[in-house]
Formats: sequence, C-alpha cells, structure tokens
Amino acid sequence: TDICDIPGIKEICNIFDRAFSSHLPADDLDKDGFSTMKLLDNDCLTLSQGLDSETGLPYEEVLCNGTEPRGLILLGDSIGAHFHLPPQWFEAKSLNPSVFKDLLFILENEIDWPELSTATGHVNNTFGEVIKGPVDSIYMRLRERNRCNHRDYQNIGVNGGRSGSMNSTIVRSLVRNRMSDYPALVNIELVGNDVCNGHPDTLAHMTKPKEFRNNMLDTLQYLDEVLPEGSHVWVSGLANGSLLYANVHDRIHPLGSLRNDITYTDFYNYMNCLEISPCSGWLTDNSTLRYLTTKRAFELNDVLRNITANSRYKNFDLYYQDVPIDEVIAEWEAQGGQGWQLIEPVDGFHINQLANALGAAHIWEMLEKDHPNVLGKVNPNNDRIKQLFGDQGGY
Amino acid sequence: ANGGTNCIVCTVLVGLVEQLAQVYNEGAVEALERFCSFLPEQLQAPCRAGAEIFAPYIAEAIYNKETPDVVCHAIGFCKVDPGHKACHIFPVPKEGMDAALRRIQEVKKMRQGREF
Repeated sequence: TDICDIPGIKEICNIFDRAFSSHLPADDLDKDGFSTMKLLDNDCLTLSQGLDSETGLPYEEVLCNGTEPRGLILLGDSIGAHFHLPPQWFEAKSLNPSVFKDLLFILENEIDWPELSTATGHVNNTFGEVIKGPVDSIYMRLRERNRCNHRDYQNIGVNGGRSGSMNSTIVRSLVRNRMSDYPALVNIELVGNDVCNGHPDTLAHMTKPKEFRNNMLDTLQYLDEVLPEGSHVWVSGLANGSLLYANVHDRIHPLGSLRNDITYTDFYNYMNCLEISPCSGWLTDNSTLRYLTTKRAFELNDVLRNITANSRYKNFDLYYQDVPIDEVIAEWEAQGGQGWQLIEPVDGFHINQLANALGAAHIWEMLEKDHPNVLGKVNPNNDRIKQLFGDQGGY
Repeated sequence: ANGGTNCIVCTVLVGLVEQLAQVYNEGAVEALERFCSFLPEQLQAPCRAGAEIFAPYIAEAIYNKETPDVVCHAIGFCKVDPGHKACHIFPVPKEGMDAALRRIQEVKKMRQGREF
C-alpha cells in the first residue's frame, strides 16, 4: 500500500500535497486561503475594528471608501518568489551554526523569500548573513500610497512556474472574494521557464508560441472570472537570459572560493552534464544556444504583446511590460556597480536581494509613468489611519 | 543523467567536508562531525547517521587525495551512463577523470564484495 494511505501519515501527505503541489497554505484552519488564522476580514485589514466617533460609521467606510484600495497579487516563477540559496552554505570558511539557523524555515519555503521579494516584500531584512540587502517592493509602495492596502498581498510564485503550470495550478490558488474584496493589481511574471529546462536537446522542450498563447489566454480568462471588477493585470515579458553568462561566466563560484578552482562556467557545464540545469539554454558556454534561447524568449514576448494589445476583459484592464533586468543592470552600472553584483551567487541564475529591491523601484516608476491608474490615488486619510491604528497590527 | 541531483548533492557535501578538513587542519571524519554539529538540532542525528555509513569511504578517499567527484563515483551517487562522459565540477585529477574512475572501479568491486 502507498505510505500515504496509512492513517496519520495520510494527513502529513495531504499537508505536503497542499503546500508543494497545489501551492495552497500548508496550515489554513479557516480555509480562507491565507495561511495564518484571522477571525476578522479575510484580507486581514485591521481597519474593520471600531466605529468612527463623529459619524458612527465603521472606520473602514470612513477612511477607505472612495480611496481606491487594492491588493497586490504575484503569479509567477522562482524569480517572483525570490529564490535564494545562502552562499555561506557553499563556502567552507563561512560554515558555522548561525548560517544553518533558519535551515528548516528556508526549506519549508522551498528556498524562496517572498517576504523580501520585488512584488510582496514587507519585512525588515533581519535574517543576518544568509541574505543581505535592502527591501523594497510594489506592495510596500502600494501600502504607503494607501494604508487601506495593508496586508492585502499574495505571492504565488512557484519554482519552475511556466505558462502550462501557471494555467493548470498556480493561477487557481489565487484567492479573491469578488464581492467583498477590493480590486487587485495582478502581475503575471514568467521570466524564463518556458524556454528553460535541463534537457540536452533543450530547444525541443521549450514552449512553442502557439501553446504559450493558448496557456496565457486560458489563464487570463480564468482571472476574468475570479477578479473583482476594476482590477488591473500587468504581464511581464521573458528576460534576455544571455546576460547571465555575460556577467558571471569567468567569476569564481562560492564552492570554489577556498582554492579559486571552480568558475561559473565549470558549474554550468557540470549541471548540464548531469542534466539538472535550471536553464541549459542560457547557462551554457555555447553562444549559439544562448542566442537561440533568447530568440525564442523574444518570440514569446511578441505573443504577450499581441495578446495585451488585442484582448479585452470585463473585470480588468491588461498591460504588457518588458522585464526590466537589462535597465536595472544598466542603472546599477551607471552608479559604478557591476552586473554580477545583482545575480544570485550560488545558482548564477536568479536576481539577488539587491536586484529585487532595485527592480521594485524601477517597476514602480514605470507603472507611475505609463499606467498611474493601476496604482490608485494617494489616500488623504493615511495620516489619520497611522494616528488611529499605528502599524495596523503589523504582519 | 549520471546520477543527477544525488550526484551534485554528494559532490557538494564531500567537497565542503574536504575543504573544512583543510580550513580546520583536521581529518575527514572530524570535519564530517564538525559539519553535522553546524546543523539545527533536529538534523544532527540524521547527519551523523549518514556520516556513520559514508565516513570510512570518504575519509579513505580524501586521505588518498581523491577529488570529491571521484569520491562520489566511488560510493555510487555519481555514475557514467551509457553514451555519456563523466561529469565533474572540481578540477580533474592529474591522471584524468577516466583513469581515476577506472582505478576506483577496483575499490568499488572490493566494496561490493564486502556488502557495502
């Protein structure tokens, strides 16, 4: 019999299945789709507590009505979830009990750090040496703009997420009550996995434009059924992943830091040899393959531009945005930085904490300039909310 | 292929133990014990259980100056699938990867004889 059929173990298997297959919160006692138990609003706003003494109306009505509150929802891959492996785990000289202090917490989160990410970062970075860098996020800026947005965020970024799994699983774990929740600002961010895989014949395993189009249209159709009226969806394009190799290929990998004897090219070739590379099309010393992978990525971006230009939906307006990693690197280099300083040191594939924060600032400026309507107005009651509710119960 | 994720996990772990032995100027068994002591309490017992099994082979191989890639081929987490070449992330042994793997084949046969 399957070990998961044994009573007692069955429940544990269910928790794992919910968390790691359906991408639903592992513990969700009130089944509202948000992992911690809250007896009040399912969007965790604390403004519902109490009545305004002057009007006798609930504070939420007095301080939020008409101010265009909204929630931030990230649907995406490991970039959106902010995958980060501590480099200290791979450097003999850095190994000590403190670098493994949060090991179980990190593994339970699938080595993702959504609480520090571009979309939904919202805590101070107090994790010490295992993840360093500033925190800035679209959600934090939305909250500053309107305190009624407090705690209204969802990060449904899944390691390996691509358009197929986005449509079949990831988008379906989005939680929004169309009648009682505020409109949502949704970012669909699939930066590379539709052209990334570990197969030696990687090109044959990339998502083709037609399939990609069908997946994205189905996903958007589903969103139109679940999002409250007045929502906004912006779709991020695929990255130009060739810049990864360009920035780190000849640098020393953390595992080689003791003797300077392992470069990222050695690391990429090793993963390709074992056929476990997260992206054998970009993480390779084969320049032709990198070019062809980027070419397919740009073909899929054309599909996204076409969809956003020609599709109309009842409950949201739709925008396309190039993923700004090139610009963020260029801005960083203009300040005297170097591109490799924005790339995850262990996998040489994801953007690091600094890049997550710089990316949030860049994307916010792009949205403010091109589509200010998606951000909502500045709430004139912000100061009163701070005065009455302080940090609104924190997180 | 060639042992996939098991192979990279083995190679990284053996590489770190070997480097710890150098950093703290101690043998591989002590370095393995030190590595386990760094982990959170709940993981130390499983780490030590794994060390019990593999420490003799890792210690012998490191003492013989084998690279972590060769060690993990010797204990079986890495292999060379038909039609593939041997994978390595650490510098190749002086005699070359294929010669080193042939040499440890003898060790593997002996070990299998001893119900490794």
